[in-house]
Amino acid sequence: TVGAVALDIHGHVAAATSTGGITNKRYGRIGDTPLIGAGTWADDRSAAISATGHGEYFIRTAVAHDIAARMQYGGVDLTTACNAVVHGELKEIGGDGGVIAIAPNGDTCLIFNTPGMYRAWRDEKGTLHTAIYADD
Amino acid sequence: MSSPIALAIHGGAGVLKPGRLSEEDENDIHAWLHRAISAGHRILEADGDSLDAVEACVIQLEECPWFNAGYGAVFTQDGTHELDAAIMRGRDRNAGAIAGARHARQPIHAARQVMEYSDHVMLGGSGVDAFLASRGLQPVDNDFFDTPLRRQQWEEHRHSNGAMALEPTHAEGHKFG
Repeated sequence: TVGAVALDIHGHVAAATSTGGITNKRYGRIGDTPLIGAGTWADDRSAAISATGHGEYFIRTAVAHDIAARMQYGGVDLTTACNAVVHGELKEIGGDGGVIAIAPNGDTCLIFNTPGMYRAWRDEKGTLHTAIYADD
Repeated sequence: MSSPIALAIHGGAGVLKPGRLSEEDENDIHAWLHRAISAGHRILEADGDSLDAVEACVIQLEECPWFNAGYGAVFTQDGTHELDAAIMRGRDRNAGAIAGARHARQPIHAARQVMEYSDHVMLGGSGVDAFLASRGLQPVDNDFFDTPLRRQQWEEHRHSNGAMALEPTHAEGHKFG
């Protein structure tokens, strides 16, 4: 699964996610589809989020919207919300994977509970970084 | 007053441990990631729209055979490809998604077409292709998305234990995401 989240100079966030699902899937399985609210979400009042991992767990925990709701209704920051969902709600039911997220204030999170995640980001100085493994 | 800009992208997550990829492969992946984020970064640096930026990044990622989306997507049990994508705009929470598409050359662009030119949030299966045809987008044959690596992985799974199809494992080579 691939995805992107962005904040533009006008203060608007957006998210996009694309996938092929799992190898050998059948029966028209849509468990890895980036459903709005589970794998993909964007709301200027909270954050833009794109997810990758065991899709059916992300659906069951409404990962992307859960992160946004924690920020919007609970007042927590982006990192706190992402950590609580990826390492808490998701991991507790056995879901592996991660998210990338950006808040309207420019906060950027790339959080995962697996040994690695292909990823890249722009830091606050404008430098682009790429990484594969957790320790990168 | 202008906002700061920010951008992040991901490929898949999973059993990625140092030593399983060659240095050459790692360098290739880093190059693809840099190419993809640069596509969106150029748009943001030019005061462009965040929706255009995320679409540009994902189109680049869909072209990379290392990642499971677009070219190089995994095989279904019947040996074809089904592609899914979603896009959402934070300004007004407008969104578009596709599921089980088979002939959409750029799945994320198809999702954006659904968002901008249909009355719906999500289309599935053959309906995606019909809608895209109505928009004048050229379909591609499903085998456009084949790669030798994905076919090999599919063959290994198909012959080793077909019953694992519905249960993603952490086995090396079993792509999920």
